[in-house]
Amino acid sequence: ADVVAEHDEL
Amino acid sequence: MNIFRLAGDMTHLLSILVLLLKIYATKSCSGISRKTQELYAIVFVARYLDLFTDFISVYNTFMKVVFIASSLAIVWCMRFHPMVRRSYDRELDTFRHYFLVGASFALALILHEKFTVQEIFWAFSIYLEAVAILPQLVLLQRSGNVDNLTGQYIFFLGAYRAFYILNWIYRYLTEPHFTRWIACVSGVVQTALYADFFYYYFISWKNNSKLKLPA
Repeated sequence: ADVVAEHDEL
Repeated sequence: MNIFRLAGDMTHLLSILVLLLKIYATKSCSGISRKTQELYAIVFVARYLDLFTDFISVYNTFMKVVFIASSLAIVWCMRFHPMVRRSYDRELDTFRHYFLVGASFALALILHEKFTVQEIFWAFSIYLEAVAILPQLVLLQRSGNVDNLTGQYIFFLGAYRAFYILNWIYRYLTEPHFTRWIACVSGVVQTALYADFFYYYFISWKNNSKLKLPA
């Protein structure tokens, strides 16, 4: 599933 | 985490420390655009809505708190600190920055990763950050002279997103499913806006002369 990666960048 | 992103975050932190140093040491905010600082405060609040819901790492949470707290503190200082607020270039800082807020939000409603409140505010913060420096650059063009600390502040602020572009290239090459088009395109636009400032900053650094921007 193309889970939108949570935003791990600032 | 990769070296480019760490360098970017440290450069970003450095730019904020330089600005805090300037305001605290000189008790003056001349040459600083309050509107740009207000836009950055909006950027960080809108981007870090997930501060209490998504825990990524201690570093991530710590930096988010630092960015939110410092940007709000700078705006507070420029508005309410008796000595600092007196040195604010009110008549030079006239960029209508609310247009930037409206345009960024409108774009976020159209271009986002998911149609959720958090994602729309995240995209909004990315677009707004790309243009947030405009009031500051306009103010510098108007005032012509740039004091050292202000020049360093803007230089580090521009450099941090350039490091992030290297980070995105690195992640694109090393992580199979990494795509961050919104942040990437916006980051390139953001860095490009500094291009002329970087040019004059480099010239003044090479000639060891005071940074002058053509009016």
